[in-house]
Amino acid sequence: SPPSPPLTPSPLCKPRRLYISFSDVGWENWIIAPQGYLANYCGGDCPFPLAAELNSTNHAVLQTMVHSLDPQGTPQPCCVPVRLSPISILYYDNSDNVVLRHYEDMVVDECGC
Amino acid sequence: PGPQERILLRSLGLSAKPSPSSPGPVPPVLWRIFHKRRTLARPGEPQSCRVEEFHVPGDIVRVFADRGRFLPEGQPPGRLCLRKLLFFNLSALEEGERLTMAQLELRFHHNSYQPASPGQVLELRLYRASPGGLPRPGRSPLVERSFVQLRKSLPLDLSAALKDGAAPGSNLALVLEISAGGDGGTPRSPCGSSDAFAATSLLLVTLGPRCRAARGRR
Repeated sequence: SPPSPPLTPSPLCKPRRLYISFSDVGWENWIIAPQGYLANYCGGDCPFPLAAELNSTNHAVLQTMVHSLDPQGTPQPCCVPVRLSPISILYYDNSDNVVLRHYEDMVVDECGC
Repeated sequence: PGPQERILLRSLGLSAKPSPSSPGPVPPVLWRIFHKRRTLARPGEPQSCRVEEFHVPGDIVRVFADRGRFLPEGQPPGRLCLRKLLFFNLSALEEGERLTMAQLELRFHHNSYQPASPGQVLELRLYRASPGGLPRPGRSPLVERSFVQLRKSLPLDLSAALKDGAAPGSNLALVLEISAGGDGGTPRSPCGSSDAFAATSLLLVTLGPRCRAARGRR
């Protein structure tokens, strides 16, 4: 099969992979599970004209238009999470009790402008 | 810890980084809930602030180990098999958490396969204790029931009994009594299988301030 085109990272706003390992932050002695998780983050541009798939607000559409007319005066809209998921963490608290806690908005699933 | 770590810990609802000194085994029920949530989690699927396994609202499930001690039986020997002060340090509960479920678990060393003959019935009573570790005089028991010890675990629902008492930051002291039930047990072993008693733990489900706010928003 023809070689797949080189994967050039898209400059557009979208979720980027970010794996958080709790041992990297020195938390492995009290977090039981998970040992880490895929948190991701939003990165990329919100250029004019905002493509339909960029999940943007009306305000962002206007801002990109003004930015294209006056790049110095008006910045591009930001690329931010628009859909997140929760995770549950199992850990020991300071009294050695075992705690299972549910945390909302811990994983970035979708980004937008 | 650096300022970033403190901010991150606070966002996880922790005032400081826990440093467990002698962490015990993870209760199987918490592993089950944890793994079920991981396998069922779908991107973007907002998990509700509920603990489906217990059909109650809540986003924090804690299992507290019993720090109490066995008490002298006192009562004339023969009927009382076991008397224990149960002490749970609930200081981990934060202001703003609302208790939605409380379950005391009695664990035994092994299942009991003896046929449940009349002498095997045991009586269980659970009292609120005074700080000195004695049942508060004149108070009826929180739980009073007979049981036959067949399985390694006997759960007792204390939700109604504790709704008012386990205010965040408080400790909880109870006295557990197990007596020979029925006609006083077989002459050979009046206390039957209560000798297999191993330990107790307290499982609490609470609704934390974040989830309460989110529910309010909805």
